Amino acid sequence: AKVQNRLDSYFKKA
Amino acid sequence: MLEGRLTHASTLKKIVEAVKDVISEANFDCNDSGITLQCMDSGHVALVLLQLNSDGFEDYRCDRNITLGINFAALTKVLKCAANDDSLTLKADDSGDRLNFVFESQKGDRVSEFDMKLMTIDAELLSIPDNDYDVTIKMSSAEFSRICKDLANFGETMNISADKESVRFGVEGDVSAASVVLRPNETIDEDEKIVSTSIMVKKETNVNLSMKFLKTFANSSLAGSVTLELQDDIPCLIKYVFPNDLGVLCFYLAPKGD
Repeated sequence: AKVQNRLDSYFKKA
Repeated sequence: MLEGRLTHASTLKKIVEAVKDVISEANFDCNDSGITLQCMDSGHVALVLLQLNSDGFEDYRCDRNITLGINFAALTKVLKCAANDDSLTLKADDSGDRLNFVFESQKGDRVSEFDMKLMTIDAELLSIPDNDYDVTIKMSSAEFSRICKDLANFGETMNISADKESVRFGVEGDVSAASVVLRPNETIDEDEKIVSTSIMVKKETNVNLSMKFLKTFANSSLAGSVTLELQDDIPCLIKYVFPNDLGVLCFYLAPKGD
């Protein structure tokens, strides 16, 4: 099954 | 103080309807250029970015930056009371603890007013890089909605792959598989508007995305067309542009990996 990634790994905190 | 008047309350109604299943509360950041909202779902899988330009309002004034912390369940209740062709005037003073809504019928013979308590929301903002995606697909929002609805019955993961000739939406379930392939075209819809599918590909791309979120983000009432921006291993962007320069509603969705 595919694993759902989180946005935190792509976008940094502003 | 903030004061903004939208010709159609339905505009805000549709926006809230489209995001309320993803976010339960969020800050509306208001300044003289307009209103911005950025919020992730609780699982940090999807992000909603709304930008409403002051120019798209019939009247707009905001003399000081103000943050309105809004509960979407409460907002939905208020907006339900607006008829689709009512105008909407939003008002908040600098304290940012209440938001006032006035709905007025087109003929001006019915005015209703609602006051909503605001909340303090400790929101975490992300900086979203301005990415030049490998694939840009522009298509009818009704078509995108139909594809998501049809394919959602077959599995939890949508695979979208695009090359220069076509884009393929596919899903593989436990017992069956389904796919829809779109090629660039131009058709006339029932309102006699041109609805085209355009596919711009710099590099062939193949992404896996959550069907549940895609189905939520496929919304034909927001705008006639939708733009999908894709790239391998990068969150996809689903974008609706509102008419009359009012702004955009963007959904970012993190990909699924192996």
